[in-house]
Amino acid sequence: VKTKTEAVRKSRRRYVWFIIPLGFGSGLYFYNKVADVERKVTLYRKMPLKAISRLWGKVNQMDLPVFLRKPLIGLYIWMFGCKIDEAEIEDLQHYKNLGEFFRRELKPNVRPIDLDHQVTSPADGKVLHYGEVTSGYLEQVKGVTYSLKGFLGTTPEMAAVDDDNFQRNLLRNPENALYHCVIYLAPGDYHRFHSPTDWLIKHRRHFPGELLSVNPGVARWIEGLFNFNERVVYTGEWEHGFFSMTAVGATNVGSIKIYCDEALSTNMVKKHPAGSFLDEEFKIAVPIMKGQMLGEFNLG
Amino acid sequence: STIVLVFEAPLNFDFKITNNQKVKYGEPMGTV
Repeated sequence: VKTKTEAVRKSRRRYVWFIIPLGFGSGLYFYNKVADVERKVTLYRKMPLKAISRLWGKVNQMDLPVFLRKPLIGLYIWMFGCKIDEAEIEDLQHYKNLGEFFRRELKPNVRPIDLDHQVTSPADGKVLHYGEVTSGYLEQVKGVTYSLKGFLGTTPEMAAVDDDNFQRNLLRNPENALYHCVIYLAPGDYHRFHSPTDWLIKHRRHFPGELLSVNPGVARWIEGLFNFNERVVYTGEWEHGFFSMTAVGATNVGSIKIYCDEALSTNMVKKHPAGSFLDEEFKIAVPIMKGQMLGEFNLG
Repeated sequence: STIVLVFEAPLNFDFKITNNQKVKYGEPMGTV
């Protein structure tokens, strides 16, 4: 019995000497990995992406000589897989510059608006994430969250309210739920957007922000990405209560135009205090119909 | 660029999309 107990003790000692360095080593490895990601994110956020985007916008507003339009715009079409056959104007020489091509219109009837469902897609793109909002947090991609309060912005009266109550306060009917959906527009996609349902716009909140890439890879990498970027949040009401639609800018695409809101001007401020925003209340709510063309993203 | 929708709806709201699905504007996304 004595010999057996001694053997067990020895094996335990050996096991401990194996497990401690292994645990310590893997802890250090993961700490370094996290620190490395944080360093990269900090470095990425320090890049002058707004200035680059503004410059890119200016370059692309300059008219191209007619003989260069077809090869240059054609190269863009080839690189990003644009479907030129869907564009209202297929003749590339018609587009004075890349900016004009980027905000091209589509042929009528290439996108029939579904009448059987209450919410339709507002844009051509890829669904990054969708579902019910829980505990006041949204998901930008699976498992990566950001605060609803930070995204929509708050008021001085609501500033002290926690995320959960902030979400509850948005509901007109407490028995309803809050849902969300994120659609990513790739460089080759049609860059105008349309109303997903019939609703009334009552308020606009413009967050002058950064212009980080919103590519799904970056969205997986930077938590709260949509809360950092330049964006315009339109809020109002639809049949079931609260409704909001937000256009989030990205690197080289920070200029957002909304047709029913001529006063809006984005990517104009070089520096901005974090979380600052500009509000505009629509004294008369603006009725928007499902499928109606609402606005566009522009280079710049 | 990205479009984010946040909206209130009854608990039986049914999404007709999946993550990573390619969509075109006007296509169904969900209904009560």
